[in-house]
Amino acid sequence: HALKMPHDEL
Amino acid sequence: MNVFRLAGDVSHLVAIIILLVKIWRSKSCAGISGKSQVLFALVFTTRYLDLFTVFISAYNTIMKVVFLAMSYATVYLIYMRFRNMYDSENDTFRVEFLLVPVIGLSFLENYAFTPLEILWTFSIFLEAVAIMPQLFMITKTGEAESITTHYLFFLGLYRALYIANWVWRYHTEEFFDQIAVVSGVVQTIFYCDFFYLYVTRVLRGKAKMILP
Repeated sequence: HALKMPHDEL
Repeated sequence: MNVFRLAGDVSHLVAIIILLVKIWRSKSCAGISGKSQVLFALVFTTRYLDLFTVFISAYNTIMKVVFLAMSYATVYLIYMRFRNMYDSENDTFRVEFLLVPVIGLSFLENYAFTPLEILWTFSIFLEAVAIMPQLFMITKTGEAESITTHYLFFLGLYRALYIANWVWRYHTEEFFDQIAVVSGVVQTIFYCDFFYLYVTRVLRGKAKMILP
C-alpha cells in the first residue's frame, strides 16, 4: 500500500 | 476521482464561498476568526507549491488556484477592507501553540526529507488544527451567526467526505496516504461536537447558535 506520488488530492 | 472526493471538494468550495459572500454582503467579519483564515491561507500556500513542479490535471490546477485566490481574498477582507469590524478581542487563540508542534511534527514524520515534502506535510498537519481559533472564538463568545455555522458545516462535511474517499480509494486502488488519513480523521473529530450543535440548534430554525 505504498503512497502514490505526487499528491493528487486537494 | 470518485464521487466522494468530488463532493468533498465541492463542499470545501461551497464553505469558502459562503464565508466570502457573507463577509462581502454584510460588509462585516464579526464572529469570524481572522487567525483561522490566515492559517488556511498558509495551508493552501504551503500545500500547493507543487503547482510549479507537477501537473496532475486541469481540474487539480484550477481548484488549487481558486482555493488560493479565495483564501487570500478572505484574509484581505478581514484584515484590510473590513478591519474595523474585525473582532480581535475575541480572536485570542495563541496560534504559536499550533504552529510550533506542527512545524516540529512535519520535520519528524514525512514521506521524504525535502523542502516541498516537509511543507506539504506541514500543510496537512496545520489544516487539521487550523479551525481551532474559530471554534475557540465561538466558545468564548458563546454564540455564532447561523451563516458562520453553515460555513463550518460545509467545512466539516468536506472532511467527512474525504474520509469516505479514502475508504473508497483503499478498496479500489489500494491507495493509502497515512499522513493525510490520520490527520484527516483527527480534523474530522474536531467538528463532531459542532455537528451535534448544528443539527440540534441551527437546523431547528434558530437565527444564532447559542452554546449551552
